[in-house]
Amino acid sequence: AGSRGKLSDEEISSLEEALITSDMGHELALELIKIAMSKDPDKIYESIRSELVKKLEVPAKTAPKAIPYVIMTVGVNGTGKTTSSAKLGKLLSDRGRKVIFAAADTYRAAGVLQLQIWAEKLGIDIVSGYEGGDSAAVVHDALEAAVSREKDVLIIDTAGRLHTKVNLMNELLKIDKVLKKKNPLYPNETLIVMDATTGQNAVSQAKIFSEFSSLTGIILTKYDGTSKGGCIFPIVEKMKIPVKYLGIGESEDDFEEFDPLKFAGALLK
Amino acid sequence: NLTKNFSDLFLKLRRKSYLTEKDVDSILRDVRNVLLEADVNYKVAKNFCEEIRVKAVGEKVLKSLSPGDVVAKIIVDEMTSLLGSLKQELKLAGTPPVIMLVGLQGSGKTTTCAKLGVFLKNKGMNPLLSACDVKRPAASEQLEVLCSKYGLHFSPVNISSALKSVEDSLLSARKNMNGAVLLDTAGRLHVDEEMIGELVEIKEKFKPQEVLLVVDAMTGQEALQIAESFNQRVGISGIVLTKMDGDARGGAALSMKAVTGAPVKFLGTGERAEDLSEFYPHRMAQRITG
Ligand SMILES: Nc1nc2c(ncn2[C@@H]2O[C@H](COP(=O)(O)OP(=O)(O)OP(=O)(O)O)[C@@H](O)[C@H]2O)c(=O)[nH]1
Ligand SMILES: Nc1nc2c(ncn2[C@@H]2O[C@H](COP(=O)(O)OP(=O)(O)OP(=O)(O)O)[C@@H](O)[C@H]2O)c(=O)[nH]1
Ligand SMILES: [Mg+2]
Ligand SMILES: [Mg+2]
Repeated sequence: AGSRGKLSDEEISSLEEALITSDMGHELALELIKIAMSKDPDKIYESIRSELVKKLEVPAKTAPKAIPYVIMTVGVNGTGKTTSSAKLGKLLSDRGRKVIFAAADTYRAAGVLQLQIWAEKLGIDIVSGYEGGDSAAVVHDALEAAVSREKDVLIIDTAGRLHTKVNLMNELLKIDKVLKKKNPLYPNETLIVMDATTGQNAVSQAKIFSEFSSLTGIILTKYDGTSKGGCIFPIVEKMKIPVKYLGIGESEDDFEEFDPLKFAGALLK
Repeated sequence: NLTKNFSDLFLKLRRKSYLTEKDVDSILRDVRNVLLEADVNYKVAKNFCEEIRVKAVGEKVLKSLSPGDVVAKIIVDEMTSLLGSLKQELKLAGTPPVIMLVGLQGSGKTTTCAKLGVFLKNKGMNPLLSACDVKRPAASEQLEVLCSKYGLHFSPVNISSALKSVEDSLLSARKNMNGAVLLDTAGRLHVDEEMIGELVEIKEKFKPQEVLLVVDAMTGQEALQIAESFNQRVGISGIVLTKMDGDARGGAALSMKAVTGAPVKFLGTGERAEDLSEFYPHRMAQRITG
């Protein structure tokens, strides 16, 4: 008690460990510990959890309506963009939308084939280029097809790229140009796909990706692992980019809408 | 700008002509935070700082001419030795030697498999790359494309099981007199009992010379648990840290080495087959500490 509030040093230390091992970073952890130290022991969980929920509740930028509605997935290599594009396609298709995919990863070995197999399994239409082709050209063709085939939603799956590679990031600008030429409102959504096991590098990814595209949301994948996904806090709070979906497995149905209260509660378990 | 922190810290240290125990305490608080920012696991960072404190409050250091320089050097040296000071080679004894790549989803196993294929091919070992991922769409095709691109022998997946895929490839290796077999397995969670069991089964039956845990350099706090689980259940002989061409500090390397003792044998530094580098502990220590 006294200068350290109502918690013992050991309790503070174990709270600190729980918060830091969630990947939320030591600064946010310290902020929450200060809150905890000013509360009665039986109020600590509630006050920390509500503080976390407050940081996560960012108003979704209501994207303007358009037909077709264009959603693009971006992110660093291996985070789950292709799988998440498939899951999102299924989710929207189950809600009665007419979905079409653009397999815009023309770079990685079997990148196109991977999404084609998903499309076939889900009964969703797909436009693909060929390996080594121009990804902006695929996007252009997919837009045309989406219009002519009267689709409601176009989901563009892009290649993985490290945010530190300027030439790859510039490719996103090229794709954006093609989209804006068709409709200045496009893309309606750009979702950055992030791996829940990511540590502090998540912030750098979000910062740089948002310089090359206007990010409207995060898909946090592999949340079915043991990582708590705390890496998203500074991104959501400071950059005002909401988490929209969680990937919770490798099948098409392992996808859920983000629930801040549930997420915050799970983090503190 | 995280890099700035540690160099600032060292700069602060260097300006002091005498370090009290209290100075060391506050310095170590800063060091701990820099390590956490670099994704070193909380417990590992804590223990590391304790080790440094013991070394830094030694009589010799505090009264030395530039204690700040000495402490800074202690930190980098201690981390370098923890990361493993000897160059770690692949164990390639076996007829043929079998190298199994394991790890979480998306960590870079298939890409690393192709890189190691080229590495062994350049050593004249004529390797066979075996696709053992029966689940992921186009996993086998992905490895096949890479093999045809780099002129490597390829053994396609046997969709009935990973075990059958391994069996097929070993038969094929014997027939074609391949000098090594690389097994590309499916990504899996360290807590997926069934999938981890599959690896245990493959290991017991085929006794690979190397089990390499392929880990993404941007992995955060959980790297410790991931490495420990894979090591306890399957047993790993080495680590490959991928996507080091990004700006992740890679503190996961320190955590994993600390808990498993398994050395980092290679770094992935890009998407091409040539983007495979040796691991230099001192260089890694500098990257982690910034
Ligand atoms: N457990 C789990 N695995 C996932 C999840 N999402 C994706 N994966 C797996 O992660 C791996 C990589 O997924 P991909 O969809 O290929 O990732 P990507 O971002 O498109 O990869 P690149 O295009 O190469 O950058 C695959 O093995 C997926 O099955 C998830 O939510 N949970
Ligand atoms: N920049 C960079 N990208 C890499 C590196 N290693 C792998 N990748 C990329 O990371 C993504 C995932 O690589 P994969 O080899 O498919 O990963 P995996 O572990 O086999 O994935 P699963 O089989 O689904 O578990 C691909 O886009 C690769 O090109 C690397 O060292 N640097
Ligand atoms: Mg992909
Ligand atoms: Mg693979």
